[in-house]
Amino acid sequence: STVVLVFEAPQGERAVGGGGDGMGRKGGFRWNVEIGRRVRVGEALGVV
Amino acid sequence: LNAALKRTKIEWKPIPVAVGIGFLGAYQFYRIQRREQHTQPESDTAIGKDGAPKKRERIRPSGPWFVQVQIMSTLPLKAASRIWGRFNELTIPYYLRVPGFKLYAFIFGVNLDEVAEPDLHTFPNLAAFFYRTLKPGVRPLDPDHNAVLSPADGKVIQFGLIDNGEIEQIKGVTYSLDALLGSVKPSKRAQPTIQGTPSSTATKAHEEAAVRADEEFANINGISYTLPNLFSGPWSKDGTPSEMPTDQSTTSTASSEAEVRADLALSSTSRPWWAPASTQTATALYYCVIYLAPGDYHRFHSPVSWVVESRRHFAGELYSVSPYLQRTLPGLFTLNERVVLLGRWRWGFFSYTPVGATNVGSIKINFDRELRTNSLTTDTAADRAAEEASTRGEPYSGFAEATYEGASAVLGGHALKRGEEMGGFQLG
Repeated sequence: STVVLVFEAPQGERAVGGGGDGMGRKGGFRWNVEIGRRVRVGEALGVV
Repeated sequence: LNAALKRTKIEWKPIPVAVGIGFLGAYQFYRIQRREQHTQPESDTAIGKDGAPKKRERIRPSGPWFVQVQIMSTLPLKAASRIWGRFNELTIPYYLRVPGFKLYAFIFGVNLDEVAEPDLHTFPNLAAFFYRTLKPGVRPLDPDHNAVLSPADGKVIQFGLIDNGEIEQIKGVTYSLDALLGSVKPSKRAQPTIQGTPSSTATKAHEEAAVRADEEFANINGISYTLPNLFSGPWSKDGTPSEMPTDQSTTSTASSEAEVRADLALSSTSRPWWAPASTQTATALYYCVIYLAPGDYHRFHSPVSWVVESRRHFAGELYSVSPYLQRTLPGLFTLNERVVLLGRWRWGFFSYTPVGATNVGSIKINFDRELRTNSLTTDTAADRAAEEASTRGEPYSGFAEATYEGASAVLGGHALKRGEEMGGFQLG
């Protein structure tokens, strides 16, 4: 089985020279996970 | 006994079960073909920036995997899942339970130390063991209240930013939000959120922005797209759906309304949840896919404090959702049976979608007693709704929708606090 989350979250500002969430942005929502990582209930997937 | 075995003549005869499987396969194929004929092509509903219909490809399996999907479509996966579920509900002899569950735990990596019930004898069958609860405290919540929590135990298959209304499943292959969630009317609440201190000027500006929501565009990640385009659907001008297959509205009582209200920064006054602000925060849409292996804890919990306003049940099929198939079969989630919970949280739109699979047949939502997944009755109703829509000359959206009413009118939905159990996946 699988679960899919789709949500709206603050985008943050464009980062100059990289950094931020790895998508060229700083602030806003940041992911704390990696593809293939095992997670358990209650762990943070990301933080606003 | 030895003599009897030796002297017994063995006669081979055709097993009628094969005929039954063949019939179910043929019926399944016929049923899917019929439903697809009635399902509305997406290109009919997409509206471009200039208001003209925008051509958009319908999500369909294509490429080398098209044949595989066609073959799988002929398999009676739901019937198999139901039989599998019934089988797993058979009571296991008392003395076989502990070795049986320990063997299962060994094969699928279940940590028996976390199971709330220490005596495995109390689980009468595999279905009960599969839907086990955990000891209190073994899944502590992240202390950061700004965190989006993992709703389930599992493996992160994919995550990222939704670009132009499309979710990337594998490199270069995408599927649209419309196909996954169904068409969503961009409510005032789902607009980019304004956070901060209330002010009358900002209130007015936000209200005006909300009123224009149907026509305006959101700019996310530097790319403009319309929320109406992203969530477009067969809605009438007064904002009500022009076609709603079945109304299964459910009234629920939320136990956590106060906490959720506080988290949504709602006061006890009449301040609306989207209460305005002095500063506007640009928002984007994010997604995350988590795969639950057979040995994982199969109940899921609320990732944030949010309000569930409605749910949509897509009958779909029950293909496997193993990581291998997810990598190789484009749009897998848009084909499978799923329950889409739509709502809002502190920052705007929020949705949670459990997707069913062949081996894990049904999805349970704790606060929705009317929901029946992997059900022959539901499938028949979906087929009937598609047929009726076709008779009326209207498109069929492919889902049955229900709305939730909270204990108070302020939140306007079922409130869930972070970490609260929402439901789970059950065998069969």
